[in-house]
Amino acid sequence: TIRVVKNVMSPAIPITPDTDVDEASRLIIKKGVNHLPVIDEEKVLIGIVTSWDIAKAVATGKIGKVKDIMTRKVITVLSDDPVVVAARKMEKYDISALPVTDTKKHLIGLITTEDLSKLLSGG
Amino acid sequence: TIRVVKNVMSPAIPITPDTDVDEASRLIIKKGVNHLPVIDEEKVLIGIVTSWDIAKAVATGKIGKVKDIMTRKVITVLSDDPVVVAARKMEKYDISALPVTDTKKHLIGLITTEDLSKLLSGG
Ligand SMILES: C[S@@+](CC[C@H](N)C(=O)[O-])C[C@H]1O[C@@H](n2cnc3c(N)ncnc32)[C@H](O)[C@@H]1O
Ligand SMILES: C[S@@+](CC[C@H](N)C(=O)[O-])C[C@H]1O[C@@H](n2cnc3c(N)ncnc32)[C@H](O)[C@@H]1O
Repeated sequence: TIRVVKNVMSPAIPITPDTDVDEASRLIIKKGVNHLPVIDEEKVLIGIVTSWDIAKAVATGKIGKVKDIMTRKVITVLSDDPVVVAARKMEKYDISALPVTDTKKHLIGLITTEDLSKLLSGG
Repeated sequence: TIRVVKNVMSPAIPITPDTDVDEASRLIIKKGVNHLPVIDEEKVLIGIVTSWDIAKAVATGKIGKVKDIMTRKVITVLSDDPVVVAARKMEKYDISALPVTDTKKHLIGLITTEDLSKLLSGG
């Protein structure tokens, strides 16, 4: 059987664009994750902010709001996509996570290179 | 043939413990990586600092030196270890990178969950 994203993904921990970057950092640490999908009031995906973006904020001295540092053009996958599609997208765009959405960009989960790496641990 | 770490790993980008955190952040952004192994004057591995640690520094307001925020008890692999050993260690410790060292803890490379994910992309 072909492995599909919904059987491998993790829960997504979303955040809103007007959140302060230091508040986003506290959520990243509290949950032990590196990627926070950004959603609007209708829970539609509008961006992603990662610990890499926070390092960039430190490097440039611009620690403001999530909307100031998030990536807006988000690469995503669908829950029924094969895992190999997720692996190819993350390789192509040099990213380590993909929000999983439905066809209307509502957030369902998150699949990361950590989730894919677990498939190789024989566990 | 069994895949081994040395055929899958990436180059390591090391840093020294007395480097400022904002300087470490600039290196993370410039090289497009998330993990910097920390080495001493004899090039022996003494820690690791990641973009997650920088998010933690932002969350706690402690943006000082690398040695203040780095992890000192580093999980590593050897270049001849099978890839499955690296995958199991990263799963067990909930980490996304392992410095590759020789038996005297000299840095040879870095293997990440991004490297392992590429093995699933059929590429
Ligand atoms: C290009 S990667 C480079 C570093 C490293 N490969 C990583 O994944 O963290 C870092 C950037 O990718 C962005 N990013 C992460 N996941 C993304 C996704 N699914 N779609 C678009 N951009 C994403 C982040 O917002 C960040 O600005
Ligand atoms: C426990 S992980 C949790 C978040 C996420 N799983 C990740 O890998 O970034 C974050 C912590 O792991 C540490 N870390 C990363 N790679 C490590 C390694 N090879 N050995 C020991 N600690 C490591 C970092 O210094 C950071 O403090």
